[in-house]
Amino acid sequence: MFEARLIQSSILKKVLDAVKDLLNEATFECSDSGIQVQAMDNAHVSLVALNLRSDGFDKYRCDRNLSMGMSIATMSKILKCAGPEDTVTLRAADNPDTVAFIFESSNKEKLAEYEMKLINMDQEHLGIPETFYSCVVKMSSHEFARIVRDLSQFGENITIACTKEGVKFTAIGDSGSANVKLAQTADASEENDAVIIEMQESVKLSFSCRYLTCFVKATPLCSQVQLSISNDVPLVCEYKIGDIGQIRYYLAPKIDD
Amino acid sequence: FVLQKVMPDYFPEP
Repeated sequence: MFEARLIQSSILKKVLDAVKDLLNEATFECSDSGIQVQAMDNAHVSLVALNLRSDGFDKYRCDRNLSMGMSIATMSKILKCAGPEDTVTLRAADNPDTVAFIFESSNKEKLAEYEMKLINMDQEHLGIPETFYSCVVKMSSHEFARIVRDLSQFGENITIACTKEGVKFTAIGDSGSANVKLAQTADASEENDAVIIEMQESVKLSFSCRYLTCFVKATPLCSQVQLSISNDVPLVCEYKIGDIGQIRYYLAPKIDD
Repeated sequence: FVLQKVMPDYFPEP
């Protein structure tokens, strides 16, 4: 028996909004420690790693490890049926063909249950090593979303150049170019808006706007985003999910011919 | 920019 309950369905709604443009389907690995998802987009250029710890749920029970292949589009449709104040419970048997989503209104007068068929999926699990990054930038997630949106109008790629002084985002296209520079915050008292850079070595890499635009769909999950960058390895774009876990997006850099 | 590796190039299956 697997059962996981969240008082706020809005967290799960936001998680689905943050992955539905990248993933068609994904395997949800459920164990005692929580729920983990690792999935690549169709082109295998990006990877989503989602972790929801069991202690972050209001109720969590997982008698044996489960791998549940789920259609992200169907799951997203189901979660749209939950009210923002509803409690959500995921429930499955030990060898499940289906998973149930149960929504309960805060006054307990409405109970809705949606059952979704699981998908048999070939599991392709990649080993992501612990990596020490040359630059780690912490900044407002809203500011990052805005920069991605603004610069995407000018080119297909955004170049991120990070030095000790700050971080510079550049897009160059046929119609012109755009760049935004953010200086490291001197007084980081306003923590959420601060730009904090931990740098060992300056880096400069380019990434596809199309994927970055998908990643910033996670903005409602967290007021801060963390970008980890090293030359010649994938960018990591990380959003915390309250006290329950985090979502990390990995994106392969563009390589200059 | 013409080249872009894919995730398994960076993170091989264990």
